[in-house]
Amino acid sequence: TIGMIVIGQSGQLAAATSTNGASYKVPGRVGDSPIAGAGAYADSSVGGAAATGDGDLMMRFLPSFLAVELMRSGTEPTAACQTAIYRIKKHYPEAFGAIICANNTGGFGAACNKISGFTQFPFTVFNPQSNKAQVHKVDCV
Amino acid sequence: GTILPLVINTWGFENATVTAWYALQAGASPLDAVQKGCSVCEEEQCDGSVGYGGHPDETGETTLDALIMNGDTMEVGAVGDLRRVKNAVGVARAVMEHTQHTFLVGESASAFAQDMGFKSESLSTNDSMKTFTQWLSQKCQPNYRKNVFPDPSGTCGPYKPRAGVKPRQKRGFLNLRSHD
Repeated sequence: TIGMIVIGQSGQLAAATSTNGASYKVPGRVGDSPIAGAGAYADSSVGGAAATGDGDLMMRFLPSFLAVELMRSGTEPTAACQTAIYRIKKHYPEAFGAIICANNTGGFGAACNKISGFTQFPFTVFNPQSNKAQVHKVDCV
Repeated sequence: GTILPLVINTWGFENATVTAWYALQAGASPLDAVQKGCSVCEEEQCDGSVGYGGHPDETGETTLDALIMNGDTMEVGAVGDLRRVKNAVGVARAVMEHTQHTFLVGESASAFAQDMGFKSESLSTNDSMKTFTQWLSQKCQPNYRKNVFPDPSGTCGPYKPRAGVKPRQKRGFLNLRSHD
């Protein structure tokens, strides 16, 4: 799955996701990716977020919406991402999930849920500081 | 301080990031840039979890989900369980631009895509069919069914509901490459 946030020079924001979902899913199953607020969310007045992982669980918590609303109230992107993950972890400690967050001034962060075999989450950033696509890794919480 | 523009995406899909970035630099809107970035992953079948030829369902078919959202206008276009169309994020954009709806699913989403000019073609590949065949040979394991008979933990379907539903059951398997 890819979830992407793009913010233009003057702060206009867009988000998108694309996936082929879970292997061996029951036909008709749809994950979190196409659900606004779950797979991704964008509000140019605040920022955006995009989630990835086990969509059957992720979609129950609208993590992207939650992260954007936390950033609206002043939370930094990394903390907003972490809170969204903690909300899921509270109910599903073994959930496979991660999220990226960006605010409309270009601040960004990410978080993931630490489970066996998944202790770091890679995400890719391109901004004027990096001047190239740079893969970052965040330690899962 | 403000550090813009910004392109950020999940996982290490650098070609998607670069494509979106250079689209922005060429004057594309963030909406166009994010669509182009995700489209690249669909074409490249990023880590097998995006685009055609990956993660077949119980019948061996690959289906796609996608969303696009404009943070200026709060417009959203989305498709779920899209069949036989490779450019899922493009169809999501078409939902946004050519309907007053938000989310189309299944065969009807595919019919809409065809009407909008998207090519209809199989999303299966030799790899996805091999994956599916192996799953069948492993008695359909892993398996997302529960509270059905025959026992889904060791038998393929078709399944019927089992009388009595067990309380919440822990998810029994994890495939870190199989993500939404």
